[in-house]
Amino acid sequence: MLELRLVQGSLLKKVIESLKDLVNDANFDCSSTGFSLQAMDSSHVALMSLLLRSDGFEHYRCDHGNFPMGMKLENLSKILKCAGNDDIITIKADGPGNDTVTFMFESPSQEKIADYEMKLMDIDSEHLGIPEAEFHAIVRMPSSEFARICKDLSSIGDTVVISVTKEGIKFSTKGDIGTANVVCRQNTTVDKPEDATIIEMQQPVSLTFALRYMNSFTKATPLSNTVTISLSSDLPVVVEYKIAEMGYIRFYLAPKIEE
Amino acid sequence: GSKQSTITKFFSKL
Repeated sequence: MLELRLVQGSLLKKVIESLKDLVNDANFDCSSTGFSLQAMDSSHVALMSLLLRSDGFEHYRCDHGNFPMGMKLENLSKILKCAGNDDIITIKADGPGNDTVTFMFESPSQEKIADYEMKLMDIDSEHLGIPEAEFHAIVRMPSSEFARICKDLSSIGDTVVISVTKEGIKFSTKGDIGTANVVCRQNTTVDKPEDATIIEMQQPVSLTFALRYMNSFTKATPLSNTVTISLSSDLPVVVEYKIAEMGYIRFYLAPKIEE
Repeated sequence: GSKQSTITKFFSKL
């Protein structure tokens, strides 16, 4: 028996919207830790890791140890679009061996209750071990600003060079029509803490990434006012959006490497 | 030119 009641149902809607362009189908894992997912895009260039901790749910019951539920994200998205933004979402399943999952949507006033049953799928997914890393630079900035930069640069070029130095974090691209550079300096003198740009640098780092993926990651912007970008010269970048009181969604993107 | 690497180059299967 699995029963997860999420009062802020819109979080789940936003999470799936941020994943569905990169991930076709995936196993959601339910354990005592929480509701989680690890999946790669079909080219294995990006890896997505989601955690919604069990204590963030109003009710969290998962009796079967680790219980993977294979879902096609496009179908899940269709169903979650039927939930109102203020609805409470309850996910129910009978346990291993059962091939359906039920989503119940309750309006805040409880005057409307809907349930949608979705077929589960068997998915062969390989879990990757993500090593604990020492990053050369960790930058926290407003998520809307990061989204804006990725969108702006993708009208000029296909790749972005992200460099962190004492000066700040620099995003550069070049294309047929010309070049673009955007520098964000550390800025902690802001009225609201979420507007700050904070740069922790151990050593300068510069890496090249495909902008198409970065733009996809920014679909998670509605989940958090801030984004954290962690860079090391020999590792995938980690773009993390914290999910209030519940966990995170992390996007790992493999760099482009000079031949 | 630069070549796109993959996640599996960096992280191994469990």
